[in-house]
Amino acid sequence: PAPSGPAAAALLQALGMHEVPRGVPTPRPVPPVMWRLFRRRDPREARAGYPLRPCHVEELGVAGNIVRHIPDSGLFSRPPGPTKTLGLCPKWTVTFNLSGVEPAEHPTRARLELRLEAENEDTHGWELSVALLAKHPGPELLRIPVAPGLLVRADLLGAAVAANASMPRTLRLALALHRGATTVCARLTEASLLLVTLDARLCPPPRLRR
Amino acid sequence: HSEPGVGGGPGGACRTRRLHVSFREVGWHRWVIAPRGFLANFCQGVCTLPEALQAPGGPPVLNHAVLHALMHAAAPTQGAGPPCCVPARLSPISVLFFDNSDNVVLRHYEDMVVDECGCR
Repeated sequence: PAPSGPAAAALLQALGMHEVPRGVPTPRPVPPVMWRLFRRRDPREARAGYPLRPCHVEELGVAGNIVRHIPDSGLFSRPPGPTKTLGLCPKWTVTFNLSGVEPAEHPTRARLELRLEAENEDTHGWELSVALLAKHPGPELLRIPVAPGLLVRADLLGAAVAANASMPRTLRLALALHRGATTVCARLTEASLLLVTLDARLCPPPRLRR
Repeated sequence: HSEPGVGGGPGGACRTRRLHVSFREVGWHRWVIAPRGFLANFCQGVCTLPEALQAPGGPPVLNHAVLHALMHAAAPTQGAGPPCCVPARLSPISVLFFDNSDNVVLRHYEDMVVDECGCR
């Protein structure tokens, strides 16, 4: 049985976690990017000769000591929507639960990752607009080119996520597809947020100049 | 799991002893994805002379621990006792796990593995 009482609390605190793990998590595949980042930080590989900088995520080139892969919590409840329409394509809302991020953690990278699917037609020139969603959609924050089947990435730091500020408990975004003349719509099949944060309390103090 | 002390007890010179931490042992194997455990190690051993001297190949010898050991050798029943056998070099680990919102989280922890012990 898991240690309980002060021993477990001390160990959790040492690991920077404040909630006792809740039983068995919902099994889901570990995203390849997380495996890659884990292996990159594996000390045995580090000993093999490319030194690791503390509190830095080499592969993403940013400061950080906590990386989270957060799936859209509304993905599986979204209706597929029409694949073809003369009118506007349906807009999508994606929601990311950030309640696990501590106030002391500051974001250094917030990368939205999406995958669209559509019937094979001319999808040249497609773009996707991203806006923050409160009660109503806010102004368009950024617009990115998209192509069905390909992983679309968009950096939200400084746009939908304020740098050097504590994170909100939930991040909701409104996505809209701008498809030009074609009547084809797309389906949003994957949506996740790759969030890198820095908890400076866990970082070694900077070395004093001698 | 830790190795039994050298010679059946915590004797011998100050050095690193194996200590393996298994997440299964503490019942966290369902939400810790990787690693399954890690070698944390610990320091144990005596820090009297000559053990308080650095291991061959270490830095120059004369430091506070040696003075401390000299004073202890001169007046074992008085003073502060021998130097302590403590971690001298540590390295980090990373842990991949599911948090309570089923997100996959990678956390990096400094100073989690004892690579070297020394008398201080």
